[in-house]
Order: sequence, then C-alpha cells, then structure tokens
Amino acid sequence: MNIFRLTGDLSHLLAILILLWKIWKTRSCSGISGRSQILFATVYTARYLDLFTNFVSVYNSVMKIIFIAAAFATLYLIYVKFKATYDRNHDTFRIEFLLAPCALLALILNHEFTILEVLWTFSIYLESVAILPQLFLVSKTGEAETITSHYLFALGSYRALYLLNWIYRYYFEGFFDLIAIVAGIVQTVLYCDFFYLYITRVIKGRALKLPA
Amino acid sequence: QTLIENKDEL
Repeated sequence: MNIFRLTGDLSHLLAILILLWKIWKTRSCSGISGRSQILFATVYTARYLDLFTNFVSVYNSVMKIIFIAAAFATLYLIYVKFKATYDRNHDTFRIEFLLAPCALLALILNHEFTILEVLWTFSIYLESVAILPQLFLVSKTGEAETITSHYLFALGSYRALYLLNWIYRYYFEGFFDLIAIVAGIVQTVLYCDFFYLYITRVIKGRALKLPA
Repeated sequence: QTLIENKDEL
C-alpha cells in the first residue's frame, strides 16, 4: 500500500458517497446515468466474487463490500425510490455495445482461463468504459450539476491515481499487471476532456456547461 | 504473478 493507491481508493470511495449523498439529499437522480450505474454494479459484482474464495485483508474486504453495497443502493435509488426523477429520455447509450466487446475481450485476453480470472478481466475492461453512458448523458444535455461534476472528478481521479500507484509498484516492487495498466490508461483518457472542463470551469465557481 | 489469489488491489 503506497500513498497513490490509498488516495486512489479514498477518491473512489468519495465518488461513490458523493453520488449517493447527492441523490438522497436532492431526492433526485436527474443528470445521473442509470446505465453507467448498472455497468458499475456489474463491474464490482464480477470483480469482487473473490470475497468468497480469497481473503486479503480486512481493509480489502470492507472496501469491496462497501463498493458492492453502494452500487446496488445507487441502483435502488435510481430505478425504484426516485424513479420519477430519472432522466430516461437522455440516458440512451446502448450498453450492450460495451458489455459484449468487454466479455469477448476478457475471454481472449486474460491471465488465466478460469471463471474468476475471466470475470476479473471482464470487470477491468468494463470499468474502463463504464462511464461512457454518463459522459454521453452530460454531452446530450450539455450540462452537469456541480455536485455531479465533483462525483465525476473524484471517480476519474481514482484510476489516474492508480496509474501512479502502478508506476510506483513497477519501480519499487517490480510489479506490473498489463491488463489493469492498459485498461486504466483507457479509463483515465476518457475523462481527460471532462477534467479540462472541470478545472477551467467548476473550480472557478462556474457551472459545467459544455461549449456549444 | 497477478492471478486472482494475489490481487490485493480494488
């Protein structure tokens, strides 16, 4: 555990909590892509099945359980409790176009052809693109609430911090996992455009509106 | 080795 990994995890946790808090506090999930949240719930479920087979540490298990529970709680808020506020007309990204290629790629490019390992690989690939429905929704409406942009910033920063963690681990531990690194780079690159808008607008106290 | 039994990252 190094500082990049820890801040990455905390940033990830913060993102998830910001989203839950935003929906709960405003009693509304408008501007939030339910489809991205379905993908994230799929990611955590596929990746953390090793909770049942392999114990790493209390920290590891607790975080996994929080991520899974928060993902399903978010889905419940969007699709059940605050269903009336869900932006379904704008949330139209076809997630099967992400799910199918990730599943296929996981079957072909993995560390080992076992069920858990293929599911882990699938979750890594899927996570890298899971934000696309959300970014699509923001681009379609042309704006995002400030709290939603904080959520996106924290969520995007998490994988960027993991990239620094992997550079650190490569130099100091000789560790590297090519699948995670390549997917992590893809994931971070997808946020770059958003990071630029966040820094140039939201930090300066303006709303995140996309340039026309 | 980065197989499932060695994965400590989240």
